[in-house]
Amino acid sequence: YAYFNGRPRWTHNSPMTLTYAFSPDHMIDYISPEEIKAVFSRAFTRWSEVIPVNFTEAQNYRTADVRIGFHSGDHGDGEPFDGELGVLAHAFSPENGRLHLDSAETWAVDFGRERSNVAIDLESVATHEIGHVLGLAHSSVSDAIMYPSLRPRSRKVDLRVDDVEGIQALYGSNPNFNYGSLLESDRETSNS
Amino acid sequence: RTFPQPSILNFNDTTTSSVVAAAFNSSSTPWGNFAKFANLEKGSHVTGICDLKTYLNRFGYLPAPAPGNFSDDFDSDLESAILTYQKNLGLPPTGKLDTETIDLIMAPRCGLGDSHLRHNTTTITHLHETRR
Repeated sequence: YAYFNGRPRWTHNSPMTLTYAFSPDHMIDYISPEEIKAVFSRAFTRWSEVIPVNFTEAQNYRTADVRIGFHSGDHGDGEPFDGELGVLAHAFSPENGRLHLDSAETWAVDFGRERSNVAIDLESVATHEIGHVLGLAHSSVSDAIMYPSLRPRSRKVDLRVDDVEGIQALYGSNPNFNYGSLLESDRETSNS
Repeated sequence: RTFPQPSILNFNDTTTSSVVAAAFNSSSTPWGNFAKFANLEKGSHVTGICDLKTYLNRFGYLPAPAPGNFSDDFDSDLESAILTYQKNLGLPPTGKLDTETIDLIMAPRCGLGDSHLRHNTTTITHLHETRR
């Protein structure tokens, strides 16, 4: 695992609660808002299960800590998206809170329903980008959530030991976190 | 939006390389035409390899050219950048554009760069050792 320069992290008072909201103007229309919210709720939960940070959806986009939107091309943050495939998404380091997904992708919440061969799993990308929002940079571990690449029609949503160790070094461990919840094979790989 | 004929692809397999290849070989995708650089090595001169240098520059592996644009030469700087890319992302470090490397370069990815991996290698190692 790795961090951004200066190792930035959110500094809200403990117990830390971060709010997140979806852009009222920049969303996609072929996946329902309820499904998108469910995807992000699960993605945030994965991180909150391992660190003492809670996430709550807020209605006010402008004042939320984490602001999520689907954007295309040059969308004003100096990091233009490039159309289908290529760059899928990006997010900013703490405590900026911007999380942007490329609206040109064919986002999927269910590969059985979305048959495109270039479909990208929204939950996998959301989980990765939340890692950036929290302060993790890219990892060299190919199985880790924070590895920078994701193939079309592939799904990677479970935190691995590398992700957990990295984020817990920033925020500490959730007292309810149980290492047994990580994949057995992953723990064996880490131990070796 | 149109896509290739579904009949040639196995949509039920989420990892089949043929699916990946079918998707990435399209020149309509940002890095789809990088496939033609497969198996090149230092000393080659191929039109368009400047785009690959731009890619490596964008993600933190190659310094910006000064002055002007990147050349189409497979030079020492490009070889070094590819070597670092391979080491950072868990590929066999050959410094060549082998198939595995090109395949990963063409894969969709996060827009953030990887430069911290190279710069913070010592720190990363130290943190792991401390925790163990």
